[in-house]
Amino acid sequence: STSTFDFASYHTLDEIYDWMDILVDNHPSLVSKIQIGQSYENRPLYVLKFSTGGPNRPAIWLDTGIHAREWITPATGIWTANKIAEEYGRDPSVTAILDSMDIFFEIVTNPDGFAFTHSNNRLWRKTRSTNTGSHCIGVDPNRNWDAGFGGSGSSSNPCSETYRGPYAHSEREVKAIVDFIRGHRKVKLVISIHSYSQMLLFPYGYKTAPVPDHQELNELAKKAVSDLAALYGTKYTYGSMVDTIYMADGTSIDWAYDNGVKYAFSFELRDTGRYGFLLPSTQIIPTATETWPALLDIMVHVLEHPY
Amino acid sequence: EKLFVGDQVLHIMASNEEHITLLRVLGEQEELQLDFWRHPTSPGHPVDLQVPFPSLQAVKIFLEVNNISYSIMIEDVQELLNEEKKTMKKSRRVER
Repeated sequence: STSTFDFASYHTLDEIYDWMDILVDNHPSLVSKIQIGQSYENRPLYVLKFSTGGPNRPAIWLDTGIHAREWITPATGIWTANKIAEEYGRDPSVTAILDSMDIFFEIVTNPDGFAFTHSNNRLWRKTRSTNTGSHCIGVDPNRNWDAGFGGSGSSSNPCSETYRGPYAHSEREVKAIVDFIRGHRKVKLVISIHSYSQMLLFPYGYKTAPVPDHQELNELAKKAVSDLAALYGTKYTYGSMVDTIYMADGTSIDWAYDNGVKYAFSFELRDTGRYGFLLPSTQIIPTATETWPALLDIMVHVLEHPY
Repeated sequence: EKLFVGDQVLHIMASNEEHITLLRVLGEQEELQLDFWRHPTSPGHPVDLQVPFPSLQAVKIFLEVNNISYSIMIEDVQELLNEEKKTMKKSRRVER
C-alpha cells in the first residue's frame, strides 16, 4: 500500500519503480504504467498515465529528474503523482482536469544518471552515454533537444556539465519523450521540473525574441508563483528562460513550444540557500506541498483555454 | 564511490560584468575541477560553485584578489552526503 511508503524520504530507483506498481494497484481504474523506451543502460523509461477513459484525449505531460542529482524533483514528483491519484473525485479541479484530459508523468526521466547518483557519484547530472573520442561520460539531457540545438547556450565539450551531445535527440531518454509527444499529437501542456533556484520559466531559452504567447504565459506564471508563495512565503521569479536565468540552447520546453505545445513551463524548485542539490529530505513535503497549487493553476488554465 | 571530503560550495556575488567574465574564465580552468551549481549570469545574481578540496585555496585567493565577495554555502559536501545516507538508512529501518 502507498500508506507504507515514506514520501518524506529519498528513495532509490528500484524503490521508486516498485512504488509506481503500488500506485497503479491502488488506483487501477485511474492510473496505469506505460514504458516509452529504454535508457542508454537499458533501464525501462516508465511513465504514469492518469486517465479516466476515452481515446486520444488532450493531455498534460509532467516530468521530473532529467538532471540526476536534483533529487528533490523525483521526490516531489512522487508526492504529486500520489496527490493527483488521491484527489481525483475529491478535489473539483483535479476531477475536472482528469474528466477531460489525461496526465502523463515521467517521475525519473534520467534513470541511468539517477542510479549512478545512488551508487557512484551523488552529484552526477548527465546521462551515462559514452562519447566517442572522449574519456568523459554523459550528455546534458536538457541541452539535447532540437530547439536551437548547438548554439552558444550549451557546450560542445563532452567534459562539460552542459554538453549538448553529438546531435539533437542523441540521448535515448530524450528521444523517447520526443517520439511519445509527437506520436500522441494532443499534448497541450509540458511542465519539466528541476531544482534549485526558485523560478518558473517559459520559452524561449535559445533566443531573446519573446514567444507569441508571452503575455499569457507571463500572466499565468505570475499567478502560479503567487499561489505557490501563499503556503510558506517562498519567493519565485518568473519569465522567459533567457531573460530570467540565462541563454540555454536545446531545452525541452523550447522544443515543446516549437512543436506546438503552447503551454510549456520549467520549474526550478526551492532553494533554502544552504543546501543546493543536497536539500534534506525534511524539505520534500514542504517543497511538494507548496508547488502543488502552482501546478494546479497551470493545469486548470490549460483545461479552461483549449486550443 | 566518489567522495567529496573537504569540498565546499561557495556562494558568490558578482557585482559587475567584469566579475562575471572572471568567474567564467575561472570555470574554464579544467585542472581546478570546478562545478557551477548556479552559473554566472549577470551582476546581482548569485553564483554557487562547488570547489574540490585541493582547489579551494587557489579559488579563494582568486576571488579575494579580484574583490569578488563570497560566503561558504556548504562547509564540507561529504558531511552532508553522510547525513543524507544516514537519514535514508534510518527511514528504511522504521516500520510504518
